[in-house]
Amino acid sequence: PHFLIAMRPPNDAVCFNIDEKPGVILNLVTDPVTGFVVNGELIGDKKTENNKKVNTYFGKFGLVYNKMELRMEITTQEIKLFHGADITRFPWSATATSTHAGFAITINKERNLIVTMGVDVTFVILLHRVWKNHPLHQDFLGFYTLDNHRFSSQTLGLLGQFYHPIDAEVFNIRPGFDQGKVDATMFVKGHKLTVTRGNQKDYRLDPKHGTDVPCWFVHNSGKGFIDGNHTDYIVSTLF
Amino acid sequence: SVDGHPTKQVKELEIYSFKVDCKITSRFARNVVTSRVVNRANESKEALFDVQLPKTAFIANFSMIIDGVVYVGVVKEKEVAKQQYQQAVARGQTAGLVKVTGRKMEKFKVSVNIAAAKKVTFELVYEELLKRKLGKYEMVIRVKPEQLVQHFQIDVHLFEPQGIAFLDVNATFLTNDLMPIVKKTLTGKKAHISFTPTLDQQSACTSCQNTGLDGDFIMTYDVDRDLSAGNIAIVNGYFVHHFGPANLPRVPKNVVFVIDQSGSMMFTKMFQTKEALHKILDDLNTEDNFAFISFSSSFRKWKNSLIRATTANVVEAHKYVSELHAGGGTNINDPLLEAAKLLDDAHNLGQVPERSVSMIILLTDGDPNSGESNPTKIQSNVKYAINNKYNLYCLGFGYDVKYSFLEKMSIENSGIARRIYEDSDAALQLQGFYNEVANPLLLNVELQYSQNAVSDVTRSTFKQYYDGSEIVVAGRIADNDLDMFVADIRAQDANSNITMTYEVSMSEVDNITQQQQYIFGDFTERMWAYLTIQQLLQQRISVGSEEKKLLTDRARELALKYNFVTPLTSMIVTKPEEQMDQGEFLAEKPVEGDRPHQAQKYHSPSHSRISAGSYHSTSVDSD
Repeated sequence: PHFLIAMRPPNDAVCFNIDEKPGVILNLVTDPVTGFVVNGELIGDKKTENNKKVNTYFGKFGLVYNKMELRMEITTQEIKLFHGADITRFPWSATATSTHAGFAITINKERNLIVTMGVDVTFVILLHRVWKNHPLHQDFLGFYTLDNHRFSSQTLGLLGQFYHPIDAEVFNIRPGFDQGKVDATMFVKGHKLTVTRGNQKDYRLDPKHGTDVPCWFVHNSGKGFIDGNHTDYIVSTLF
Repeated sequence: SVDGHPTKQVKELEIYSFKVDCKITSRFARNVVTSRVVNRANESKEALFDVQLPKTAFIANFSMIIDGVVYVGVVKEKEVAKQQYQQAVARGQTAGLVKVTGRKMEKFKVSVNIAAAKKVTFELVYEELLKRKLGKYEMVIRVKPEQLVQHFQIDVHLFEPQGIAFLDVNATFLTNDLMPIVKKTLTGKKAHISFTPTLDQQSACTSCQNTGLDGDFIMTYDVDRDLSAGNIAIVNGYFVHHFGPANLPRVPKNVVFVIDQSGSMMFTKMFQTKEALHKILDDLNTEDNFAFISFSSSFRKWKNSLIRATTANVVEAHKYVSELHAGGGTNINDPLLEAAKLLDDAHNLGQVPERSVSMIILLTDGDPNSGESNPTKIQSNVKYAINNKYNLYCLGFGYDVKYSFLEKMSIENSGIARRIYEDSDAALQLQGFYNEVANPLLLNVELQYSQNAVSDVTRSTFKQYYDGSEIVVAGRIADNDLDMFVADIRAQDANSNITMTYEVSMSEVDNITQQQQYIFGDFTERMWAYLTIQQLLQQRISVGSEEKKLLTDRARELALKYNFVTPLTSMIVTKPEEQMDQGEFLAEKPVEGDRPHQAQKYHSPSHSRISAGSYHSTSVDSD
């Protein structure tokens, strides 16, 4: 999956890929103060050709909100909401909302799931439907943070660490290794990284084709831009 | 159900064809029963058409074709039909009336004389909205031809737009030999069942003339369902919305069992009640709260408050139930008021969850004869005490109960009444009812449709939705230019408030309708009429006289328009003049709750003749 981190000002973005095997679960958000955790499990294509890179996507997300004893498991088939011992299961074919005190989910059928906590936290999980007879690809999910104001400054995770401001400086823009692309040097978190100008897709407005977002691409699975190595974010269970 | 046969002279009167053709679309079933009989005798003979149909069905048409002449039944207002029928009644002729038979069925019976070497074709059409109970729809066709039939066929076509989750077919008369004759094909949304036994296969024994087909042909199925807004069928300007979500956590319930232990409950009824209560106690969820009040001339509380259904409390409750014994009179008023008070206290003191369903289940086998015994006063006391906060379910055990009293009291308090038949399975009937209300899934369900675009919508708010059931709402689309049909559902589940939306573009609906080729085109309109009439008839039970008249007029008007035989309408069937004392049952359709009476049978004369050129009317009545 590709990660896209908005940087402001100026309105720019940083992006990186995490390549891991299908079945690996990555921690995206962990806020020890609010007890909110988001993990995502990777899936691959239906089959892969020999010696070719395995493309991975998110096929399942697990959200935990300990304060309210709430858990959610979102797959490409359905949305399961656990409240204590109770389970409520919504299909993606429904247009529905479920409102708890201070927590709500809204399903726009076959399109997206919006999770809100109070007025300061909003996530969107996009459903990408693929033609079911496609020889390679299968349905997958996307995760977007729209508002993260309520998270504490101790929030971690591949996305969560960027919920609080970081400084990055991009300089020495130069012709890149790939023809037509430019490289630059990014100074971030005490590291000097070579980054490449490229585009990544944001599918919120146009779920089919996506909207190109120009970004500085950080190589090696975001190494240097993210805290530690991407393998530090591998967790054993969805919850 | 089907039961077509000549009662006598079997060899001379032959049913050469008998067919039940059933089409079900979106739970609405239309059954056409056709019987063809030939008189092979040298003199006229009486042919009897005797069919059983579910009590919940409405007869929609009946016709006879005799010697090429078609005699069609005409639905008329009950009083008008009665006047027309007066002369025949005076002569003691009651052919063609409908009467209740057993727990679930009604018998439609009509006879006609047919001349030597002539044929008669009977055709009965009835329609029914199949109701989902305990997670399935059930359709029963009762089969009992009294002779072997050359062409015998049961043919069922089922189309469910949501997809068919499972489909089972069984029959009480099916032996291992007959089982392979039942053909079932199921492909996603469509299914076809056919049963066409040959003469040999119908025989009860090798080379004998007795039929082995005697019993119920039962089809059960359910549709695919999930937690969504359900499914809406729109055809010819009428919509029907089926809402029965799955995958929801259950809402805890608080139940007060009010158990009659008067003298009349002694022996079998008490034994069966205890048996059922023991089973119900074992099925209680640990999140539920419960209480017992037993009564005869006075009442006795098991505990002073509702308690959680913990293992220890349930064990103690078993002991209490085991010690129940019968004796004394029947005071229904006081224990019901006490039950309401127990629930009030539990809510006021916060002993029960805020999101929970509170209900009173009354089991009684008799009329109130102790304490307050005026039924009207009891109803008003109970309504005041419950104050629209709890559901009251009344189970009338046996035939000594005043069922109409219980029915009105239940409906006034958001519940239903159910008769428990005195039989070996009474305990199972009690458990079965309890299971229907044992698992509430949603509270305060409201279904709303495109504003100003719909009219004549049937009931669309429900205090609870129970697991295994289904909510059905129908209405008329008043806006001819409507582009998008929108249904919004609001409800509360165990933990959250849920809203769901169903949107469908009207152009898409037309396409779907054309593609799917509905089994019968105007079924949504007829289903709407069926549902509206049923609800109007039920509402009549609990309203004042002025409103009752309005509801009655509306229901009657619809029944006449859609040709339904209901408690407000009758069907007149004109047939050739017969002898006055035909061998017939004196039959009326009793209203549920009346004590069933024995059918009176009159002996037939040895023969009868057609009086050529003369006609009179017989009637199909249902009240």
